[in-house]
Amino acid sequence: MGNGNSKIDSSSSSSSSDPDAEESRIARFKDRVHLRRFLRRRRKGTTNGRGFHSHTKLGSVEDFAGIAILTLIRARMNFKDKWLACVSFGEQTFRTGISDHTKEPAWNSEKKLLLEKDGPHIARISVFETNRISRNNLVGYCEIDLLEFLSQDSDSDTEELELLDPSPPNAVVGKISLSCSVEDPIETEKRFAKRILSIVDYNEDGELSFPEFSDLIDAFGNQVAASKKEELFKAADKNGDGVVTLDELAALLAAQQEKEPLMNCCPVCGEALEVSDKLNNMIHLTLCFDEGTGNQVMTGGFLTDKQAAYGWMFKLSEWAHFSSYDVGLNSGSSASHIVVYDRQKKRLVEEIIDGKIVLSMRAIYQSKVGLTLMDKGVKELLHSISEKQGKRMDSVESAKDIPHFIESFKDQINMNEVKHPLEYFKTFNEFFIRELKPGVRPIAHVECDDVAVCAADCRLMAFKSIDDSLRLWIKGRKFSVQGLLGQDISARAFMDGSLVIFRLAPQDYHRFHFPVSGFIEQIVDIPGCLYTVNPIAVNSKYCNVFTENKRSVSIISSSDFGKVAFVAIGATMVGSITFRKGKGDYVKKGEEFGYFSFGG
Amino acid sequence: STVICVFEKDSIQIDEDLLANSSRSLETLVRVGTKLGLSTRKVSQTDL
Repeated sequence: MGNGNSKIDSSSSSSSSDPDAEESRIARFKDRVHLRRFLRRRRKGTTNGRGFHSHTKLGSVEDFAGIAILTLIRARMNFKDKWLACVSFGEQTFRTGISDHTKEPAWNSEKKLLLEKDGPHIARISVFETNRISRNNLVGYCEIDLLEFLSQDSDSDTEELELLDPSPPNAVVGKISLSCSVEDPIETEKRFAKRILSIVDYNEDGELSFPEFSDLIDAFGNQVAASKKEELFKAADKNGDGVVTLDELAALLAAQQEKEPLMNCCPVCGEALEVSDKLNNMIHLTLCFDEGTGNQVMTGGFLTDKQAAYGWMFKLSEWAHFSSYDVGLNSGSSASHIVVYDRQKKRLVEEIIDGKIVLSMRAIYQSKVGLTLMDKGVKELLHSISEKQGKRMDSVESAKDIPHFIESFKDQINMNEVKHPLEYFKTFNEFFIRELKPGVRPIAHVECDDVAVCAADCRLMAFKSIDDSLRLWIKGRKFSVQGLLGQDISARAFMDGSLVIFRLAPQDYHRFHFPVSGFIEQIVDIPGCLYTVNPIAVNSKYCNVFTENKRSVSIISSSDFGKVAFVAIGATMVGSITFRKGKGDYVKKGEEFGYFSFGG
Repeated sequence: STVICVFEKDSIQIDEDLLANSSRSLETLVRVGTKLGLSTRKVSQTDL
């Protein structure tokens, strides 16, 4: 095996019959769990007097997976109120309790978070003033990169961060003190075994008799394991005293999870556990078992900090999931929000759509009546409105709308990335198709043409097959690839291909780029309607926006991906499609292809 | 406005995180130029 023990390979097969190899894999797993602490942390060795965990820092962030304990201690605000704080991390948001009426709220609330190299690591902390009746107001926020924080060489247990006003110019409105430490992986393993053990340790003696052990295996829901309980019990009971202790159970779980996992899914949340990722499984289970036990001071179940701040209304349904909080035909009042996953920040964000727009869109796109009205002249009306809007947005007067537009999307338009200063834009349309500074959108693996890249700043949906896209997203009954590409382009090459949808929102950078390198074989313009391409319409079975809207279809011939159909689809108001490359051009991935602008 | 890209069958291995979110009907906020997926054609051509 050479120096195999020094390597960490979670993808090793567990089906080998070689006992040496088996032992070696178990050893590697244990190394993976245990030796990390020597690689990553320097224990300070003291508790801080508030009963918090001893402060553990990371020595290296490479290949890290573990539990971070984030504690929101207190804040110093500029005025008195009753305060609550939220931590948004990955797909969840947690909130503290509400403080007394004070300028210096103290929460001392902690939350365990799963932290790993490729997972989310930036926590957003938001502080709200609370209201008894109306929704709570966001007063200040800050962001902290937990991996970076934990790897800093600092003597202090706590850090004080400035809270910024969410509105420009983002003045400092207070300060928040927090601490973050890594839970010892051995502690994690022990706590996990203890939690598991406590499920069936009826007489609470810290040991499992065979009947208790038998119940535990049944609780895991693994039929194979259930059929050989006695064998497993004997394997666990190392000293043969007829009971399984905490340590023996921990050893069994570590060894067994390596060979043949006892648990196929989490007994708490039901999530399937990846066979290849034992450490993360243990961490997941530990976090899940901790929920609702009182061990965690912050409450969770929110998707975004906006939700956590809704006040009394949201308390009626604290546990939300985006499937019940989505747009679409049956989503009721929640259709005024779209939840999207920010790939860069690795967390859910909420986009608010104006309530009036939602109501009108639902009335038009999600009912037969609305769409019948569409056929009675509304199509022409949409075209006419879009053309008029295009002319208006090309006028010099439209430039005065730019500051208001930027203010409306203050969190989502970063003027530091824009190539030209605000004064450069003489019309709204010029600003709408603004260029970005060179380098602010680096192209992934720029020299490797076998890596495709995203074609726009957008909200993306990707499906391995057309069938998947129809099952999960595109509900229009008449959708087909041939319909999308139009009569002049054969869809044969794309049958059962993969489909990616790049949806641009008004505030986005509106230029689109090539996802792959190759030659442009042809560009075909297809006239059509200018329905909205909002998910409300895409998710409607009565509406076929992708096959009825005005669009331009380009075929890019690429040596690495074969033919790629690139369909630019116009929408209400934004119906003008301009290309900066043409038929026969050789294009590099990431290069600008064209832009959408206001017009018909 | 929207761009749709259609790839030939088995020509691209789209990044798992994007597929996973989409399978939950959850849109992913991405930026232009970030990785979308890998070509699978070279692998299959080599295999052949």
